[in-house]
Amino acid sequence: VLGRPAIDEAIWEKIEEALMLSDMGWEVTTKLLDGLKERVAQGELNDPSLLIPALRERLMAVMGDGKGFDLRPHSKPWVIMVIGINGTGKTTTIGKLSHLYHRRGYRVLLAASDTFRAAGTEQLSLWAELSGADLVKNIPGADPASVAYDALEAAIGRGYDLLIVDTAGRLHTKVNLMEELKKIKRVLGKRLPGSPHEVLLVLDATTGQNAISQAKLFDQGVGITGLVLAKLDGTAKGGIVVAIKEKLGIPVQFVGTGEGIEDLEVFDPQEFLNALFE
Amino acid sequence: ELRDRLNGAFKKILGRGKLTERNISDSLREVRKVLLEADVNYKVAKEFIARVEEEAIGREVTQSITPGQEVIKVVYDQLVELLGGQPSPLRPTRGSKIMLVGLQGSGKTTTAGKLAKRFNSQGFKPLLVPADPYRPAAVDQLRILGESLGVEVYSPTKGEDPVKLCQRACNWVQSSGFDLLILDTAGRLHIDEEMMEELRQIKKAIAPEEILLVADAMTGQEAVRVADEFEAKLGIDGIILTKLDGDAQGGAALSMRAATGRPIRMVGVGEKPEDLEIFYPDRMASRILG
Ligand SMILES: Nc1nc2c(ncn2[C@@H]2O[C@H](COP(=O)(O)OP(=O)(O)OP(=O)(O)O)[C@@H](O)[C@H]2O)c(=O)[nH]1
Ligand SMILES: Nc1nc2c(ncn2[C@@H]2O[C@H](COP(=O)(O)OP(=O)(O)OP(=O)(O)O)[C@@H](O)[C@H]2O)c(=O)[nH]1
Ligand SMILES: [Mg+2]
Ligand SMILES: [Mg+2]
Repeated sequence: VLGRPAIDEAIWEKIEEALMLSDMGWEVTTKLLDGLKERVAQGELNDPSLLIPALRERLMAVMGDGKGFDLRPHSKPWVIMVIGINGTGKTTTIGKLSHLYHRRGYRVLLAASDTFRAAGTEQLSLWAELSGADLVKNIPGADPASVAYDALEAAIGRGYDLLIVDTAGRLHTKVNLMEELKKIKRVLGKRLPGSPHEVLLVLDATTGQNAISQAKLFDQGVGITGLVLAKLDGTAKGGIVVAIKEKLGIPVQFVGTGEGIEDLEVFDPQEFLNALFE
Repeated sequence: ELRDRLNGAFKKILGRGKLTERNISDSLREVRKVLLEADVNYKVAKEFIARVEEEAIGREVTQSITPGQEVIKVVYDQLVELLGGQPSPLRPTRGSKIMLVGLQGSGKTTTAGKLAKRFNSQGFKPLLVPADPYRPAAVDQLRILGESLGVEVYSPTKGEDPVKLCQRACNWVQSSGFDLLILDTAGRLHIDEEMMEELRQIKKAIAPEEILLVADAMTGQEAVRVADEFEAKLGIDGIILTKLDGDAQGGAALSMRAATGRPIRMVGVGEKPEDLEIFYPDRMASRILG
């Protein structure tokens, strides 16, 4: 026993700091630490060097149970709706997704349902060009649900494999804007039962605990099938997705790693945890 | 609600008397938790609590309030002070050049429009400069905003180098009756050395009076580092916090102010050009404390 370093308060503080700084939040951090302390108390972990691997193991259990995003469309057209608060990276992510599918030989149609923000349609139009996709759009101020509807009609009529619907950024706390989002989803589902087949919430990796509120309210509103964690090429670790997975069970499907068309990766929990523990 | 939690923590203290290290440690733990849940940076929160403890110990709890209330008062006052004490709104002078910088998607272009509207109505003749040649349709975005406000937007040539564009705009402003330059730059990472160098080049070329970091109010723990690096690598004169119309408590405000000492000048409270307000430290303190 002599000479073995102790698991002391200083070590717990260091671990707490690391988890907190990664944006995991107080609740998740405390839960993880309590779990570790319990195992130490039971004698399962008796050396400081065992703590991080144990922590990693626990986090892998939370983040790694998904089967990973299945990129293959299961019916035609496969409809993906992209939502999220302002400026998180929705439109750019759609450009990347569109390219990803185009490279695999699928015919992609994009719906410019952001008819609100200045140059929202122009921005998506450029991404359509860059990714080899076609675009259905309307004039600024047009009803977003009607653009989505027209796009779905076109997707069905002209045999596209995929339809990706871009929506305007909106704060989850704005009830009328959440109603608008529900309407878009309803209109899609009415025209093509089962659609939208995927509803992706795009989160900014630099966001703090507010991401939980975002996920909660967007999920309550339209139901989220997966998260895109954008801007992970910055210095933020994106620990908020751990809290979201723990509390709401929503998995991360993709990670955005830059502003270029290739900068989208399917979520790999090992990679994610590597970066977290760097 | 912090008040109830602190009163709960103090129930164990019988009688009144002075605040001691022992009897406030529980309440300080509660305060720290509130700050961390509000996204205040972990290290900033630690230092802040130490400061509060220092300030609170030895205080007499007067007859009229509870020890918990006394601690809240110290926390609130310290927060207000740390956030700047008094508002420090943007007050440009004729001929000023305002440069907006920040991470991707923080709200710079929209804020440029808001500033143009505000100063236009104050009698300035602003010129908007779209110095983002990278983001698809970024120039269109600012041009459309300018048009809706009746504010002139400088026209870059296709893919024009931002430094050259800013120099051109600056030279032109002096001879054409505009008295305020609002410069919108591309979003960039604080760790992208090439892009940070671009900002330094623009600063060197036109010497803006006001370089403002436009930051998202819901930024998490990284707020300290982002603000730190923009200050160290470029130098900023102030901060504008955006998207405060949401339910983010805004601990990033404290983190960024603590990290740089720069004032938070204005806040964005919506997507429309009129949605810009002066930053009030006391209102922000109440918001952070929930
Ligand atoms: N570094 C980095 N930047 C990104 C990433 N994804 C998007 N961006 C940038 O983030 C900014 C905002 O992206 P948009 O695609 O316009 O975001 P949005 O969610 O559609 O915005 P709104 O429609 O206005 O709500 C742009 O400058 C993008 O280039 C990413 O993974 N990494
Ligand atoms: N709700 C709300 N939305 C805002 C606010 N400020 C900006 N936005 C929105 O945030 C999104 C991003 O704004 P932009 O002005 O494009 O951000 P940016 O910093 O110029 O983005 P990049 O140039 O890509 O770095 C847009 O949807 C804006 O309408 C605000 O105060 N409140
Ligand atoms: Mg968009
Ligand atoms: Mg911009």
